Amino acid sequence: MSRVKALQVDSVQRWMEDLRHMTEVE
Amino acid sequence: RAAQGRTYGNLGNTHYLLGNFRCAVASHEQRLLIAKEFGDRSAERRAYCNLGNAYIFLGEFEVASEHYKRTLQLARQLKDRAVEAQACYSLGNTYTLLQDYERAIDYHLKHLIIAQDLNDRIGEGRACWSLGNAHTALGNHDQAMHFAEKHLEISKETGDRS
Repeated sequence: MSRVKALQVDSVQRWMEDLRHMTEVE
Repeated sequence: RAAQGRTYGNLGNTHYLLGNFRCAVASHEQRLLIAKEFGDRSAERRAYCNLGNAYIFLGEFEVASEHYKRTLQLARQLKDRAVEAQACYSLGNTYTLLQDYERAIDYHLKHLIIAQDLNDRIGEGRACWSLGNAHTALGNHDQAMHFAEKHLEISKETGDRS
C-alpha cells in the first residue's frame, strides 16, 4: 500500500477530519 | 509566567484552527516549556497532544508519534483512562499513516480494551473499524472479517447508518 493509499484508509480519514477541529483547551 | 503558559496554549490552539501548523508548533513548544517549569503534568500532557495533532497536518508522522507517546506516558501517570484511550487511538492512526500496520494493530487493540472497560461503544466501534482496515492491509482477511462484523453490530446498536 502506497503512502497515498494509506491516507485513503476511510477510518484514518474520518479521524483526521475530527482531529482538524480538536484542541486540548487550557 | 503561569498566565504566559496558558496564553501560549491558547495561541497554539488558535493557530491550529486557522491552519497555521508551524506557528501552532512554536506556541505549543513554549507552552510545554512553561508546563515543565511548573511541573504541571496535565498541561504538559495537553501540549504533547496538541503538538502531535499539529505534526499530523504537517505530514511529519514520526514526530507526531513521538509526541503521542509522551501523551500516553503522561496519561498513564495521571491515571486518566479516557485520555490514555485517545492517545492509543491517535497512535494507531499515526502508525497506519506510516504503513506500520503491526504497530497500528497493537495500539488499536489497546484502545479497544480501554473502550470496553469504559463501556464506550462508539470508541469500541471505531477501534473495530480501524482494526478491520489494518488487518485488510496485512491480508489477514479472517481477522478483518471478525472486526468488520463487530463494527457492523456496534454501528447498528449506536444507530450509525454511515
